[in-house]
Amino acid sequence: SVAFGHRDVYTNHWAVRITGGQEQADKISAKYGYMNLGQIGSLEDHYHFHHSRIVRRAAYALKGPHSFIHMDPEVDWAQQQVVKPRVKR
Amino acid sequence: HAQIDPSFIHFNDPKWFNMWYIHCNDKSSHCRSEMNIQAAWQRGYTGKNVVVTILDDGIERNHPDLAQNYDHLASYDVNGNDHDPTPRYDSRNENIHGTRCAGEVAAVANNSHCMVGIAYNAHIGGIRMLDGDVTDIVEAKSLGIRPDYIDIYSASWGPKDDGKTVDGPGPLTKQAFERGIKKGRKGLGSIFVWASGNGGRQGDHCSCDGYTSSIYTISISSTTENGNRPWYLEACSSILATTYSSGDFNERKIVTTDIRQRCTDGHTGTSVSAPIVAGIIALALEANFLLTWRDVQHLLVRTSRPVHLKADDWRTNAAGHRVSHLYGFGLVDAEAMVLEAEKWRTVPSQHTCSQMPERRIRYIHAGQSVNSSITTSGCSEEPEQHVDHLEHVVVKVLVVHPRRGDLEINLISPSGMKSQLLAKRLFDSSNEGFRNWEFMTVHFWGEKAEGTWTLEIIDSPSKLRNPEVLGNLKEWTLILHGTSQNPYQPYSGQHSSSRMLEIPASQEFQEEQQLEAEEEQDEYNGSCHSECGDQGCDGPDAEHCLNCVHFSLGSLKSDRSCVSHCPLGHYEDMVSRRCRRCYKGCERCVGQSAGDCVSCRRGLYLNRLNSSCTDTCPPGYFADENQRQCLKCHDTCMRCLRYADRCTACRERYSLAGMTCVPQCTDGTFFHLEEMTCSPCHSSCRTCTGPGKEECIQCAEDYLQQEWGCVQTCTPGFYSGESAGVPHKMCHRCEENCLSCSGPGTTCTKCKEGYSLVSRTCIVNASCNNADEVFCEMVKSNRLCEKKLYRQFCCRTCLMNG
Repeated sequence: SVAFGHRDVYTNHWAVRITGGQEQADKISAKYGYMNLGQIGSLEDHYHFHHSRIVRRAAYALKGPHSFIHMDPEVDWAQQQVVKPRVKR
Repeated sequence: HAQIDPSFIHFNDPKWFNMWYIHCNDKSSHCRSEMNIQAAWQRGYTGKNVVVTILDDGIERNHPDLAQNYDHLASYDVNGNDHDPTPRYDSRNENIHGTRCAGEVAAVANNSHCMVGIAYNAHIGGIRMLDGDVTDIVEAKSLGIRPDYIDIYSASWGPKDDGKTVDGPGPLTKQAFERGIKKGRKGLGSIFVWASGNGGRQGDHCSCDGYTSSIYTISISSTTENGNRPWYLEACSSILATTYSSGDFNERKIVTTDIRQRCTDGHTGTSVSAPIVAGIIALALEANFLLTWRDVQHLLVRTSRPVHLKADDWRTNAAGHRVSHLYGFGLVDAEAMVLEAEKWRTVPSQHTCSQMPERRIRYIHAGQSVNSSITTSGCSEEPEQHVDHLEHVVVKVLVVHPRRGDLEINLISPSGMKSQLLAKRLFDSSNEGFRNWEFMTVHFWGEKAEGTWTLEIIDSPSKLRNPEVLGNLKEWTLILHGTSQNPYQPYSGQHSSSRMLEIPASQEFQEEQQLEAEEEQDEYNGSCHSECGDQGCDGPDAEHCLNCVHFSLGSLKSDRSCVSHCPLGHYEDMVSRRCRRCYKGCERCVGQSAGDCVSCRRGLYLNRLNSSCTDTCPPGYFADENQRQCLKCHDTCMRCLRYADRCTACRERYSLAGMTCVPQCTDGTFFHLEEMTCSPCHSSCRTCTGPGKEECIQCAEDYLQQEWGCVQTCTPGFYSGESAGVPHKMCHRCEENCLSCSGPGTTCTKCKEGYSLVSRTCIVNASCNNADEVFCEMVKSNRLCEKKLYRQFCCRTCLMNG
């Protein structure tokens, strides 16, 4: 369950968009301390990165060396994942 | 109200008699069961070869009523990142939902267990994705699993239905939807079925749920046995259709499979309805595998109807469709769906026309309303964007407002039809407004796009507000989706009862031969028509001839005329020099009998085997629209549709791959589409879809599955182990930062560079500056190092320091 009410809960997972294939994605993930968990489903050039040194859940998007991934010129887009409260109907 | 059904199917599943929503055979009480599922079964459709997956908290794949239909290729565990979607069992039975949904779709029939699914011969899988943190990545991954294999994704969850949430798919999930409808099912488009919101008691409105209000999802609502509104039901303009579900305590319930191999009637809500529709769509896909994602929505619009569903707001739109904010186009009709599907013509391609009014400030005063209008041509000047016949209409708004729940938003089409895009929500006190939120309505389906559209925003304050803080409609965009042509061909069935194409002969010939000349009584001395013969005429026209040069058409009763050539539907009888009618349905013929046809009228096809016109070609033949003939399917096809090589069933020793019949290749080989032969798999594969080592389906003997390939030994970072649901051993990932381990959990024997092995786990080599004796004693006494979260901190330093 989400512990922080309506506020976003940030995780230690990122979605990134990197062209250049799996190798390039692996290179960039290693550069900033992430682990590349592979392509996101059928979305080409989109990868799932995980950072084990970032706390699993946080009320804020914690800043650190890992944040520089957003500024890397090889990274088209990056987004830290937030927990989305979902209910079964 | 149904009488005793003489064609009642009997299954030995113990709860079959409780399945009132499929059949009515209760002699003691009135019963209405109008989804016509049994009738669809009686036409031979049970979901065979259709693949459905349930996105939820898992599926009990070894449930006796699911095991036979369970398909591991339609399944995945996104939460656990493995191939086994078995739900996590706990004392609170949290993870019952997916199994309950799955049973409704494809519980096995006549196996003495529990109940019967709507598509009881379909393949059923489960994607476990709700039992953990749900993120945009989790949702996008789940919606993109095997899109060429899975036909239908059913989801019975969504954002909170608390009456104050506005939430929807993130950027990745939106892309997953778009990719699914464009590329899924080999270009026909994945089918996404979604349960509409359950927040009726909280006054929620399902337009604030971006999943159900997406044009790519089929949003489904619920009604009770007696057609009443269930307590949980939300209203909104994006609902497409409705099914029965559980309702009040004095109304009957839905039965389905439950975890721990049980059966239950506790499943309720709109969660019941989405899987039912997924099952019905499976029946329709079996009737016509070439239905696109939009075809399916059209079928639902055309075949769903109000019947006994009670609502105050049933309206008929300008296209003649009856629609309600509670039920969409009404109760689904499975029989009508399959019958329409059989003869369905793919709708024309989707066009999208967007228009925005000129920007200006439009303040919304408390207690008042704001109207803004756009006049559109439906982008008629742009052929690729032109929308004439509407499907979905989307309004994207940017509204700033101090109390969002006080707003009601309506859209009025050029025909005057009004659709409520948003109702007031009592519990929504947010001041965030709507930031480019997209409201969607299906209420204008089939209407014309051209004309003036009006957006109406009504502010009805429910609590005291500062009157100086005004709302503001900053901008809005009208997005029209639809087609430039009429999507329905004249011979498509308009209703399930008109499924047989009949051409009344008298009507047909009346339309072609309107010969209503009055007989001239007076003697005529003028010149005759050129077609008149040597006996002269009574008047100037061809109808006045006393005999003909070439052929005579008609009779005394229908007014005879002279013609040079006989019209369509007739042949030239050279002996009597008369035009005689062809057999019914023939356009051109050489004689009067059914076997004398040369070509057929529109909507019928010439069967060259017996030279007759038919609306259904014999097995092994397909109806060719261009030649209007029954043409032979490809040799390997037993049945095909629209083209000789678009197979829907194969001959012996061939199997269906998409729409192609390919030889059944033996193990170790795959069918190479370009070379049209069986080619060898990679040596590491036992079965495969291609030559590469990443294309294995099952691994060869002595090989293990690692990620998406097969290896002889697991690479560093992985360990070998069994995996439930997979017939061969697999390489599982060791704990993070570990290069070599013997199993799951803390079993590491060698770490990556930069990490040290401490208590069989890998800890970063960093030292802690403040790890003094007192601190380390606290760490030790609280056994913090046994908790993964704390291992990276000071455990190494403390342990190294003794």
